[in-house]
Parts: sequence; C-alpha cells; structure tokens
Amino acid sequence: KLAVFMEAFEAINRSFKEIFSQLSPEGEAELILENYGDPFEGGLEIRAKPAGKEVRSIESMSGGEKTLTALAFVFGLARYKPAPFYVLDEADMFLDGDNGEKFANLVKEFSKSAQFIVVSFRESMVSSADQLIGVAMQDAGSDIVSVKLGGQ
Amino acid sequence: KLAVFMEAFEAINRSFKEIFSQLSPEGEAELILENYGDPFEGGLEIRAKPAGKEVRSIESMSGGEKTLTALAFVFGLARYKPAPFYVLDEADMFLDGDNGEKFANLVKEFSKSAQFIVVSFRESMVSSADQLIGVAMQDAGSDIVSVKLGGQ
Amino acid sequence: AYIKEITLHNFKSFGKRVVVSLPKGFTAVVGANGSGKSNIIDGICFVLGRRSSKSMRADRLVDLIFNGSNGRPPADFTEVSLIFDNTDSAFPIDSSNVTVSRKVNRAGYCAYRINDRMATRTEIIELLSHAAINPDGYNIIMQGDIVKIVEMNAADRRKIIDEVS
Amino acid sequence: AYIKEITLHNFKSFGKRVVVSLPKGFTAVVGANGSGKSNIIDGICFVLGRRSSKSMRADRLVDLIFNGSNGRPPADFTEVSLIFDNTDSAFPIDSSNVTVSRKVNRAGYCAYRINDRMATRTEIIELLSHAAINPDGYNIIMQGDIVKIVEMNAADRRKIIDEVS
Ligand SMILES: Nc1ncnc2c1ncn2[C@@H]1O[C@H](COP(=O)(O)OP(=O)(O)OP(=O)(O)O)[C@@H](O)[C@H]1O
Ligand SMILES: Nc1ncnc2c1ncn2[C@@H]1O[C@H](COP(=O)(O)OP(=O)(O)OP(=O)(O)O)[C@@H](O)[C@H]1O
Ligand SMILES: [Mg+2]
Ligand SMILES: [Mg+2]
Repeated sequence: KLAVFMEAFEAINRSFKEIFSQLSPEGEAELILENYGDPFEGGLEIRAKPAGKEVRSIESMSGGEKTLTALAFVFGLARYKPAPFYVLDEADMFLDGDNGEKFANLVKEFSKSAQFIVVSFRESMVSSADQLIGVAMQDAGSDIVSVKLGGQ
Repeated sequence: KLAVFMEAFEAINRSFKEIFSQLSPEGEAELILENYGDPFEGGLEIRAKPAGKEVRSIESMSGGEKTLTALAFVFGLARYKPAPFYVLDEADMFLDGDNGEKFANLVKEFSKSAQFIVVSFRESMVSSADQLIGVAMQDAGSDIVSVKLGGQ
Repeated sequence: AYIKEITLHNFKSFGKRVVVSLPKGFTAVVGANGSGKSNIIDGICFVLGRRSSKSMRADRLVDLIFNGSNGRPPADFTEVSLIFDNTDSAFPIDSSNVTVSRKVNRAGYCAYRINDRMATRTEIIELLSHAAINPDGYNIIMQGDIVKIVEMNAADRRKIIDEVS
Repeated sequence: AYIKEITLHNFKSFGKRVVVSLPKGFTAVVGANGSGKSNIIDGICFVLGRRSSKSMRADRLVDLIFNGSNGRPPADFTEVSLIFDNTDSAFPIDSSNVTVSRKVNRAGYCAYRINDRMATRTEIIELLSHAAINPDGYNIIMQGDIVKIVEMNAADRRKIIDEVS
C-alpha cells in the first residue's frame, strides 16, 4: 500500500511540476508530503514559487496564481490516472488574457486523449473548441439553441 | 431606533428593487424582513425572481444571477448612505457580456457622485473608466507602469 | 467511455426533454447568465450518483425537478440519462453503448437504470469505477471551485492521491 | 473625502515606495495575474484599520511586509498612507487634505498617523466614521466576495442595515 502510494505520488508530482512550468514559465512548484516516513499520518502540501518571487504561503497567492496551481494539480492527476471525460465550469474566471490562452492550449492538448466539456465566456477558450453548444432560456425553460463545429 | 431602522429598510428596499430591474429587466426582487413586528429578532431575506421564472431559493440561482442581485444590494445601500469611495475587485467575474456592460454602466452612473476604483479584465468595464492604472511586476516588485486617461 | 449524449428531462431549468449530443473531443458550452449551463453539469453529477443535493445547488433532491416557469406547470419527476461510448470496453458490458440513468419523483422515490434494467446506486458506482469514473472525482470542477483545491487542508489533499493510487 | 493618493512602501509585493494618484471619478486597475492589483486594495484596508490579517490574505500582520524577490532583501517595515480630499470638510479637520497612514515593523510594532501626528486606531476609526468610511464596510468588495452578500445568513445581512441606519 505504501509503495503504491509513493509511486503515484512521485509520478503525479513529476507531471504537476511539468505542467506548472508550462503554465507559469520561470515559476516552480512541487508537491510535498508532510510525513515522508508515513505519508498516511500527514497531509500533502503544495509549494509554489511564481516567476522571480520567493516561495510564498499559498494564502498570499493571487486568484490567478492559485488557479494555475490548481489546474497543474488537476492535469497532473489526469496524466497519472486519466478519466474518460473532464468537466470544467468557468475555471478560467480569474485568469488574465495570457494565462487564459495557456489554459485553452492545455485543454486542447489533453482533449486528444480525453473528452472535455468546458463552460467559458473567454474567447480564447471558446475558439479552441472542436464544438460549441449554445444554451438559452426559452418558453419551456432551458434548451440547446445551437450546435456549431468549432473553428467556424 | 425601530423607526430609524424601518425608514432605512424601506428606502434601501426601494433602491434595491429599482437597481435590480435596471440590471435584470423583467426580473423582480425585494428585501424581506423575517420579523416585521420586531426586525431585530429576525434576519433579512432576499427574494429574487429572474425574468420569466418563478421565485426561487437563492441557493438555486446561477453565479451571474447571484452577482446581479448582490450588486443591486450594494448599490441600493450606496443610494441610501453614500460612501466617498467604492472599491470592487473583479466583481464582474461571473457576468456574461450583456450583464458586464450593464454593470459598467451602473458604475459609470454612480461614479458621478462617488469615487470608484475597479479591478477588472473586462473590456466593457475598462473602456468606461475615466482613468486606467496599469500594474506590473518589475525588478523591485509591483509597480505602477502606466496611467492613461480613459476613452483613449 | 466518453459521454456521447446527455438527456435532461424536467431537470432543474430544463422544462421538457432536451438532448445534448457530444463529440469525443473538446466541447465549449456557452450562453447567457442563468441560461442553464451549470444545470447541465449538475445533471451529469446527478446521474453519476452524487448523494449531496447541496453540491447540485438544491436544498433537497426534489428541488432538482423542474418547478415551473412562463406559465408551464411544475413537473412530477425528473430523469437524466447519459449514453457512454463503450467501444473501448471500459465497462464490463457487451454493448458498444452503455446508458445510465437516474429518476426522482416528488415523493422522493429514486431509481437508477443501466441499459434500461433497474439497478442500485451501489451497482452504478461499481460499474462507473471500471471506467475510472467517480461521482465526486477531480475530473468535474464546478463553478467557482477551481481555487478550492489549493485552499483545502493538507490531509484532504493527500486523500486525493490515496484515491487514485 | 475621496482618495487622492495611495502610497505603498514595502507593502506586500510592492518592494519600494510606490505612489498611486487617483481622480475623483472612475478608475480601472488592470494588470497581469499576480502583478499586485489586489495588494493595492489590501493596502487600503490596512490603513483604514482592518484588524484581521487573514482578510488581507496574510497569516500574520508581519506577512504584509515585503519579504523579498528578485534578489531584493526582505524589508524591515511597511507603511501605507492615504491622502483624502477634504474640500467637502467631511473630516472635522481644518485642511483641504487629510493624510492617514499605518506602519508595522517585523517586531509587530504598529503605529497610525493622522496628518503626521501619532494617533490610536480608535481615533482613526472615529475620524473615518465622520466621512462614512468603515474598515469593514460594504463599499469594499474583495476578489471573489461579491456572491457572499447573497449567500450569507439572514441575520448578518440584517445587521448591514443596522449599521447604515
Ligand atoms: N428546479 C428548478 N426548476 C426550474 N428552474 C430552476 C430549478 N432549479 C434551478 N433553476 C433555475 O436555473 C437557473 C440557473 O441556471 P444555471 O446555474 O445553469 O445558469 P448558468 O447558465 O450556469 O449561468 P451563469 O453563467 O450565471 O453561471 C436559475 O435561474 C434557476 O432559477
Ligand atoms: N509580503 C509579501 N512580499 C512579497 N510579495 C508578496 C507578499 N505578499 C504577497 N506577495 C505576492 O503578491 C502577489 C499577489 O498579488 P495580487 O494578489 O495583488 O495579484 P493580482 O494582481 O490581484 O492578481 P490576480 O489577477 O491573479 O488576482 C503574489 O505573487 C504574492 O506572492
Ligand atoms: Mg453557471
Ligand atoms: Mg487579484
């Protein structure tokens, strides 16, 4: 059980680091076990160091920085144990234009091996999709009003 | 004390309703005291009815609908007891394009009688401002990198 | 085992039977505030067997049933079904599609189905786990929740690794 | 009594003395993620006398002091000051500008000033209340907090009316 956990932890940590530096170039991040001797006795910390800054407590990170760190974790997990589909509801709400684009590229890349259903208002995300589904309130309540192939 | 409270409540409720229907046309909303006989024994509920829908519990409202309702409350208070300045940090994060514009117009209107300092990524908000302040991370940390008069 | 189709019948703001077909790749869902985007996601969580109605933004399960709008009367029941692609045989069922559905009525009666056969919630969870699908998994991030992964306590975060290892 | 100028000296990510001038009307603050936008707002709350460091996203007050970046050493203290316009004589002080500032050092020593005279936090709160300024007022909505007004419990919401009436 311990060996299986550590193998998962190491692999996820590797992916997490890779994806974090893909999203936040020059930044560094890693996952840290509170108790390497007996991981089940402790928790899992995230230590992130945005570009050019000292390591900070998670609490002082900005909304956008927290979002990128969380995305690196979710996609790090996805690399280790892929799910058949991913659903993300306005996960880009705190991201600026550049980071919004990096996130859209990440989704595009992962959507080659898993299905992604993403709610977003951002142009960079919407324009990268393979398909667009439009939802609107009609007389009988919510309805699907349009389905467009992406890129049109 | 009770008379003063009720006078405030009535005035704020009137403004809240007006501003809510300005933001969400055809919708209705109102503030309701849990205990009209002795308001200090009860709380204050918000009942909102988005356009064409039945009255719903606040819990089931969407992110954008909750935001509009909250903004109507904040600006309703502002009408009753104006503060000299207002600071809003990405309050438009859940709003779609149309509602983002309505919010920007509301800020523009209120900024005639009070100072507004608004952090936003939305074009509709940024382009309505009188002045833009650009913040960036430089060698010595954060700095103000540009100040532009709005509308340019 | 991707989701080929979602059918929402009287689910939250969907006041009739609405079918959403999905490709295998990347789909963006767009629409005005309050149009029903997040309700589609609640519908997916509902079928996957999520117990907590609060996590689907409803006080009780019956609040997931369409309760009227524009003069249309409230519905008596709601049913949501997902058609999964099974060409990868992720599910131990010999068919190229697997349909999972869940229904609840105003009396609180709740029923699950797998390919039209009645099933228990335990059977649903067991079936889905073959395809690495978990009703509370980290592959579904609800609106506003993205930063919670970073803000949660260290012990809960470690449990996420426990679950996938 | 609008804010004419904010000076942030070694406050959070501001590693030197930075001055922000503001017009009376509508100012939009823009910049990349992590550039320091919300830190400016934390600076305003700091000067107004907010006690809770957590509400300024810091574990303790000393975490508000610039703690180094790009090879620049951590600072020993931080000071933030606000210059308010007083041409409307909202503050009972006979000057067209009123400067309020707050300083804290690594030893936890904390000092407020009004127009360069030392003052207590109580004096600051009392002075600000003349201009309808409250450190925890509803005129300051922090990032992500907008929906909290709708989600808070009914008793707390009523207390907001108590305060303004
Ligand atoms: N049982 C129900 N019956 C009818 N309508 C409902 C029910 N439950 C929720 N709703 C309605 O669904 C709407 C919310 O939809 P949803 O949260 O999916 O919107 P959204 O498209 O995600 O919007 P946003 O962009 O603001 O997040 C609300 O207007 C709410 O009143
Ligand atoms: N005491 C400190 N010393 C140095 N830097 C600090 C300190 N406290 C916080 N920071 C840094 O400030 C940055 C966060 O700034 P802030 O929250 O203002 O960003 P923002 O512009 O609001 O970004 P976003 O658009 O993502 O919300 C973080 O990178 C954090 O590391
Ligand atoms: Mg939504
Ligand atoms: Mg911010």
